[in-house]
Amino acid sequence: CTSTSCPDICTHSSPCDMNNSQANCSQCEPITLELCMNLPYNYTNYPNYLGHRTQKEASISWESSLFPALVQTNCYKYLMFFACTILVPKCNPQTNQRIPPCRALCEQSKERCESILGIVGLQWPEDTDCSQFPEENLDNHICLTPDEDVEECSPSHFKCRSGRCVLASRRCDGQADCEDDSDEENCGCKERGLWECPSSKLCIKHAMICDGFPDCPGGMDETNCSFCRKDEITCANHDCVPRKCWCDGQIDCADKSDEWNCVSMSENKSSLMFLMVHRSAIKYHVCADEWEENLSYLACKQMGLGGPPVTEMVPEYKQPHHEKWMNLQSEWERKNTSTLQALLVTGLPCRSRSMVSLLCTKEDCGRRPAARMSKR
Amino acid sequence: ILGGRTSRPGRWPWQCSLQSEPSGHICGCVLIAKRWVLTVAHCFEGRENPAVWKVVFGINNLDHPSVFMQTRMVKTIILHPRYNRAVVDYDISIVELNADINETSYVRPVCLPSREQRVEPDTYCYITGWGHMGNKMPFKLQEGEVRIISLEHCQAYFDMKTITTRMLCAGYESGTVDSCMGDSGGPLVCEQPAGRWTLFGLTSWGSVCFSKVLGPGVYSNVSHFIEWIERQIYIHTFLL
Repeated sequence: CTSTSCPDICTHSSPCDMNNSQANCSQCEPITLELCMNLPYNYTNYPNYLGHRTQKEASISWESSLFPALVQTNCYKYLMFFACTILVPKCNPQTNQRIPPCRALCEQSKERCESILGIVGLQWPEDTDCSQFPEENLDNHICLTPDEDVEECSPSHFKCRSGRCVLASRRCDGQADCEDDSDEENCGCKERGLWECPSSKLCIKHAMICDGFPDCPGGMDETNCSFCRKDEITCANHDCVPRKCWCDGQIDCADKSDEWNCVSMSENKSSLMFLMVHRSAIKYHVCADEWEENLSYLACKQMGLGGPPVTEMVPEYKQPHHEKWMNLQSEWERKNTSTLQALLVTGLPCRSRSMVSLLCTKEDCGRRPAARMSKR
Repeated sequence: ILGGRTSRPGRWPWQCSLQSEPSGHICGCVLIAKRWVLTVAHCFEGRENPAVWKVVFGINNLDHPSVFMQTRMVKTIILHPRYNRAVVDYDISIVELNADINETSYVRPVCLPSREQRVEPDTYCYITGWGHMGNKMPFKLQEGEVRIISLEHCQAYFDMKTITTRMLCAGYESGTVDSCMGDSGGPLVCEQPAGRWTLFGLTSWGSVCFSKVLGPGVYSNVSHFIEWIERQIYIHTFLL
């Protein structure tokens, strides 16, 4: 109960009462257990036949490690099918009841594979007493038997030519894991239905290209994803927005990336750090006219830094090769906005001929109080 | 925590407890700024409504509220959009509190690593939490020292799961010191120069920690998510 929620229909009773059988309130749920995603059914019902109350519990159980390891010995073609029928039992959507494996499937699995476990000193799972499962099949309505063509390996596994299943991440890793080396054959990304990262052998799924998350080294899967015009800039999600919209205080990219990193500090020259704003992707100094201390706080906060800041107004002659200016717009105090860039405009003269220079402090972190001394 | 010890009050001032009625403590969490907390995404499975959660700081004994304790409600829960429930990848979430915490010696944020900052294998770090101890659930916060394990070495323990670069492994082959159920979302911190503690991992998953199957614990690799964390905090502070 500390890690899972109970279905709504059970909220009238104490959800953590162990005497309150969850079997009475469980419903069909989609299979999420990675091992068993290739079954001829998609819905399961808990608790399962090994006593696990949730799929999460099943996924980290001893049995969910044991069965796939055992499959690799090739002891029984339908072992993984059997394992999944007890780890994620099929759910009948009409009755919300579990459909168990047939007794013959259980007996065959145990008969062929139990002895192999014995060799390495392990025991067949105690909860799999085959007599609890029905003998009668009746077209897979009462109990389950596998079809001829059932897949032995889970989707996260690769099936060796020999029939053994090995973890998919071990395929093409330069080391043979199948006894026939078949996991190291046809290792091109294309042959595996994947995309090869430029300048590296890494393969990624096609859905990961241009999705806004870099997956290849150097983020190569996120390059050349958009073709913006000259007067446009590319958002992080590869949309195009007009250049003039960049850092104007209004959100234009769907992912809001046009308003990220709009405030920064210039490089440290002669120990002065000038406040910079990146309107239309051009860097501007900020004119000191009408500047107030609370604006320094805002600028530091936007850069992820703390306060209290030290503000200096630096005359223009001290920074001869300065960038362009941005000024506070008139009546900026009345503007309801949360970013500094929204308060600034270009094209006005800077009467004070001074630029804003800031020193922000980094918020303190990671310190533990010193241990108290006690006389012994 | 298995194989750990009871922690001194205030020793881990960034540790928090994510609680929901009627159960109380559900997951651990970590204070990273006055209004922001990190935890793992799987803590919110089936309970994504912020209104059902509260976050407790400055507490050592869950059964005895202390004068140093601060409680905040949850304003926003931000789950990583790539969180995959089936394979427990991208297991991270950010929690926005309804109000700033008051920074005291018992409630302080931890440092986040920089984007490039990685923790090397064989570094010794600490995990903390109120999770299962193997024989009981503790009332007092537990701490344990664990060793960082390389991803390649870690993969060897988990035949059935892919260890991705979004994960970090720490612990021991024998499982002597490990995180356990209820520690999820809590910190894995390593001491950096000048005595600063930096958050490199969030307790995520592992083998059944008090079973026969042993091995290291698997943590969400915070370094991998720094950019995403910074972006989300910026967006929710300034742009929403």
